[in-house]
Amino acid sequence: LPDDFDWRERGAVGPVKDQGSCGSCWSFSTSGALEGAHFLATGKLEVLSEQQMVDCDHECDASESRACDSGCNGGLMTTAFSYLMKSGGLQSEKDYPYAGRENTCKFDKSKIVAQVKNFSVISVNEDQIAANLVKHGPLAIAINAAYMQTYIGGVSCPFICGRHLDHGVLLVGYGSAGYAPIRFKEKPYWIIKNSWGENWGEKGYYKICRGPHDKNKCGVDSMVSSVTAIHTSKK
Amino acid sequence: AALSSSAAEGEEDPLIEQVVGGGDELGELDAEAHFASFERRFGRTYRDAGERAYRMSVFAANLRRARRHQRLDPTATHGVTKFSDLTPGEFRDRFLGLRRPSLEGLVGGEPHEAPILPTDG
Repeated sequence: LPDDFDWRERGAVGPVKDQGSCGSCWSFSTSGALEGAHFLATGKLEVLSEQQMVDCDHECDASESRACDSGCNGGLMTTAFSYLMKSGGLQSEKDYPYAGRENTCKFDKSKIVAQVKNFSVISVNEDQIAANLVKHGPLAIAINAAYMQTYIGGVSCPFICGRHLDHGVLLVGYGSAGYAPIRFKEKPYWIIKNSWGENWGEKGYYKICRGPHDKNKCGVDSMVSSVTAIHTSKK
Repeated sequence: AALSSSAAEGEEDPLIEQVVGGGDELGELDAEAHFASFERRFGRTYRDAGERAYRMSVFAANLRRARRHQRLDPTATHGVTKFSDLTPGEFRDRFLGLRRPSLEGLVGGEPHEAPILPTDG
């Protein structure tokens, strides 16, 4: 495994977006993973639509018919991948722009840009997460966002942090050591793309520590999934 | 309860002091100055004086919370963000959105389990 890795340097990560006042983080995590997978499959970075999932994805957990994706009221990335496999794929942001609230579904199958071939859930093992990141592109992950409301920058590594998951984000890379502005402590870290706009965090990104002494910090290793895309020729 | 100032609160904290004036309790003037700067920076406007007063009290509580986070998370920088006038509950309800997976999804037996990849060499 390389010591440092960052898909942003390889063109597999789209622009930072802003979910606004809508509990749709899951759709941004899902679209970010599929943007990366589509890039790996085709060499093209397409900015994909979250609104299609907010409006049209009401997929439920296979094992619990009441646990369903529901627009601004929350969803799950793996269920969204299942929806995308059934719907045929995802339109572009341009064709189905983000509105920040749930509307009636306006999905147009003829405008699908990216298709999900398959998705996988990765074990709670940091080497496996890093290996899947390098192999399959950016990963859809969940995290406990307790420290993110006040986060400005640096490598977050709280002494105490719950592991119940309440936010969906995108893992785009990792670094071997980062510096905290005041304490110059070196911490290996994950690089995470958030969906709260560029005027939050480090230009929209968040760093959280990883490594043998800081495993699964804030639950970051607990719910990790990768997706692979098919090359869809545009009709 | 989250904002009860623990004994540790008294420690000086160089980072947060850039955001919040010295001393443990926020002076009225201090909070007002920071809040006015926050309003300008993020273009905030409130319905009326009552709403603004309430939001300023939430803001002051969040400054104390940022100071606590800084203490608990010293390798990051914590302070005023665009969410500083929201209670933790409002923040959670409006800007997160991860649904809890069903028990089965958590317990394992996941049909989409990823194969183990080689990580040495």
